[in-house]
Amino acid sequence: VIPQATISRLPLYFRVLNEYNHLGISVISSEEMAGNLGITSSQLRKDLSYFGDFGIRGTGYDVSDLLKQIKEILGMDKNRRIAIIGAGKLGTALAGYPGFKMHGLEVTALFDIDEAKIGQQEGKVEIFHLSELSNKKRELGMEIAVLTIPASVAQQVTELVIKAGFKAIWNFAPVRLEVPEHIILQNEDLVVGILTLSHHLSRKLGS
Amino acid sequence: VIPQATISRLPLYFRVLNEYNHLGISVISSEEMAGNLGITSSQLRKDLSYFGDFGIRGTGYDVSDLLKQIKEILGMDKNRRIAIIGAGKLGTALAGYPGFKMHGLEVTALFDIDEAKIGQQEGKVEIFHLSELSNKKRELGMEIAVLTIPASVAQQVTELVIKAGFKAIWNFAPVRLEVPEHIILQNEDLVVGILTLSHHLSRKLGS
Ligand SMILES: NC(=O)c1ccc[n+]([C@@H]2O[C@H](COP(=O)([O-])OP(=O)(O)OC[C@H]3O[C@@H](n4cnc5c(N)ncnc54)[C@H](O)[C@@H]3O)[C@@H](O)[C@H]2O)c1
Ligand SMILES: NC(=O)c1ccc[n+]([C@@H]2O[C@H](COP(=O)([O-])OP(=O)(O)OC[C@H]3O[C@@H](n4cnc5c(N)ncnc54)[C@H](O)[C@@H]3O)[C@@H](O)[C@H]2O)c1
Repeated sequence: VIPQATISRLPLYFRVLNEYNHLGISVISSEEMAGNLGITSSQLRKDLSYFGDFGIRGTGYDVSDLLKQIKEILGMDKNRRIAIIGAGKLGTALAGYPGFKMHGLEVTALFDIDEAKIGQQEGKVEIFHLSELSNKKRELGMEIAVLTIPASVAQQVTELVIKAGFKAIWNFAPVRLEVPEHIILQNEDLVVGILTLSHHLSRKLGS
Repeated sequence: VIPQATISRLPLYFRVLNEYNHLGISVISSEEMAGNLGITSSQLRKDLSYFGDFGIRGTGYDVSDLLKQIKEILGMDKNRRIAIIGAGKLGTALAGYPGFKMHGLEVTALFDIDEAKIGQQEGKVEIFHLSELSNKKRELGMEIAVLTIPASVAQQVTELVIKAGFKAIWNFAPVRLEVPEHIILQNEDLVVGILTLSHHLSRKLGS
């Protein structure tokens, strides 16, 4: 039986390993991974020992093997179809991002209310009118709705998305959304990445 | 003296508090914050006790006070000027994002090589030709370079950015960049957010 504390650290391990993998790095030492996460390397090795024998003392862990294993445990190895609501700058940037396909995530359709955009293609992905959301969700089998609409309409769009049957929402709009308890909601704020960088810059400039 | 392990957990606390703050939530319990991070709530309370008396037993922590304090400790309360290289879909979406201004981050200029884009404005921010990077960096006092160019040119653009004097780079292109040791590099991969969501969806559908 894997302890709950270990299970809850898995998304953090996933994050670090995913970054190393997407950067093409094939081996990571436990010190490096632990340091990245602010935990001790002995805690990390203890956690990972529940999942098999991945580490080679003195060398480290094979990044892609470990990543694959963690993805399976976390149930991340499923292909998911994604609807993007709001075919603006951010929505179309996400629609074209090759990183998603690499992870079995398929942006299947875009939705907007701007007549000028309806019927256009973003790469292979078509832009439909928002009123087609329910039909397209059923027809194309989408499960995740990504919200890249203005903050002012985010709550009302959320209600439409839930009515259309989506149970999982990835929100980029800078507002707090009210959703029923059974809806899975992930809020994304890109500010965290740049503030982390700003912090490292301060420490470096300070020293 | 604050232990190193506590200091290294601060960016994780910052992340959670930042999300709660940006969602307008004003109080967070230690159980909720700890659960979010996969650590015990007693570890969390011990860490936070080094920074003063923020918690109210039975109620929780004041999110914006704690966030402000952590930002000061991490040196995140400095205003920073940002240059965005690659005025495409993602670059222009970031240029317009109000979340940055709210944190004292100012997108000061955009750069591109596409003649059709040079001289245009994205909101208040002008698009300059890449050849003006060094001059504008000095003239406008920018410190952080954000890379939103295609993967195929990321390494060569990085070299220009370093030559121009930038010491901090936030990279969105899905490639591993080679940089000298003194350069601070943050890689951003939006795939992590959606895979975390996909994981929760699997667990929910599985149960
Ligand atoms: N979380 C982050 O880190 C981050 C970063 C950048 C932008 N953003 C946010 O993402 C959102 C989109 O930003 P952007 O720069 O792409 O904006 P944008 O103005 O370029 O795009 C918004 C799109 O939404 C469409 N739209 C408006 N109302 C709609 C509705 N009711 N239904 C469907 N579509 C509708 C518009 O026609 C437009 O195409 C904004 O809320 C912005 O603040 C977040
Ligand atoms: N990390 C993530 O989560 C994520 C998400 C979406 C996109 N991306 C990545 O971000 C990058 C930009 O994506 P996009 O959808 O905005 O692409 P885009 O094609 O819309 O924009 C790229 C821009 O870069 C410009 N450019 C090309 N070569 C240049 C050079 N040498 N110097 C300066 N500018 C140059 C182009 O003229 C264009 O304006 C890509 O690498 C993409 O894979 C990453």
